[in-house]
Amino acid sequence: SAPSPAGTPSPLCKPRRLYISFSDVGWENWIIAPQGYLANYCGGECPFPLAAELNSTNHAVLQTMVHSLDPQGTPQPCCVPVRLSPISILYYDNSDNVVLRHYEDMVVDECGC
Amino acid sequence: LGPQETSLLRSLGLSAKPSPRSPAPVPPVLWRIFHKRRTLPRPEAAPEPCRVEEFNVPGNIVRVFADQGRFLPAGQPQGRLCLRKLLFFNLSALEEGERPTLAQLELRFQHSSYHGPSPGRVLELRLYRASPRGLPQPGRAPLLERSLVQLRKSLVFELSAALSGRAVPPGRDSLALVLEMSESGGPGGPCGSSDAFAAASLLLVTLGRQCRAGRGRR
Repeated sequence: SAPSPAGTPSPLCKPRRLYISFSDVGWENWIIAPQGYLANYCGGECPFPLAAELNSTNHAVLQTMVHSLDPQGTPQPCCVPVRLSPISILYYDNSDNVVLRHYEDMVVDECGC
Repeated sequence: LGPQETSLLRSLGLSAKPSPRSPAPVPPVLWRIFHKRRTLPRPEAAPEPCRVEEFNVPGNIVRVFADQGRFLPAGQPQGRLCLRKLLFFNLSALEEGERPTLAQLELRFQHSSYHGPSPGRVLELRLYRASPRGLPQPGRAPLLERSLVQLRKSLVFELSAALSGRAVPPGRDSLALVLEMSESGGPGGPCGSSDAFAAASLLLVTLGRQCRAGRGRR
């Protein structure tokens, strides 16, 4: 559930808050813990000229330049996760065994272009 | 959610959405590991993803399998055989290529207080590898032998040798053991241990494919 933005959110690419509640997706009867977690997501633009804090690749810099010359032909670079964190989930599997499993790349910590 | 949910469940290592029928209580050790990981300041101090520090073994999946075996007839009682039970663990939840790195058998007994065998007697515990029908493999030495002067509420035994660390071959989806408990020494007396036996479970730590193949991105 992404909160309604307070004020005018920055248009630039950055992590946005997203809390995933397992009961919202109907998984609460087999996931023991957590009941949900802060997954976040990447949102916002990668405009020309790419600001230093936008964690951008060289390719993205060039792409924004070409986009500014030819907006119809070349899109802006995308805003994507560049650093993610794992979480552990405690759940019942298909044989009712109790499982604690470590899942990589489940939380967005940083975004970039 | 349909196809998206199915593909997401598969990437979580599940063939379908689980619907637990008789969910077992969560073993305290799993809660401890779970809470410890949750309270870590992220992400710098995150534990190494493919290691279970609490057991100091490689692994990213910890499962607890409940025993599904039955009590066996005493057969030819050697000494004072009090208890003979098939311990059967359905390992079909393991995915192909998962490699067990730790296996711990826990035997739980009813008595909350310490309940020993009769004075001057010793409780002997033996564990054999068995066929799924509960027949010990002939001529095989016991996997484990212990003499106990005192019976505790929970006994934990290291069984990694029984699963000998290699990847679980496809189709090998169960582990069957025969547990025998007998009393020896001093004058006869009722075998307290047989009715004290409550349950058994197998804790298994495995290294999943994604850990063994390095950090594959999906």
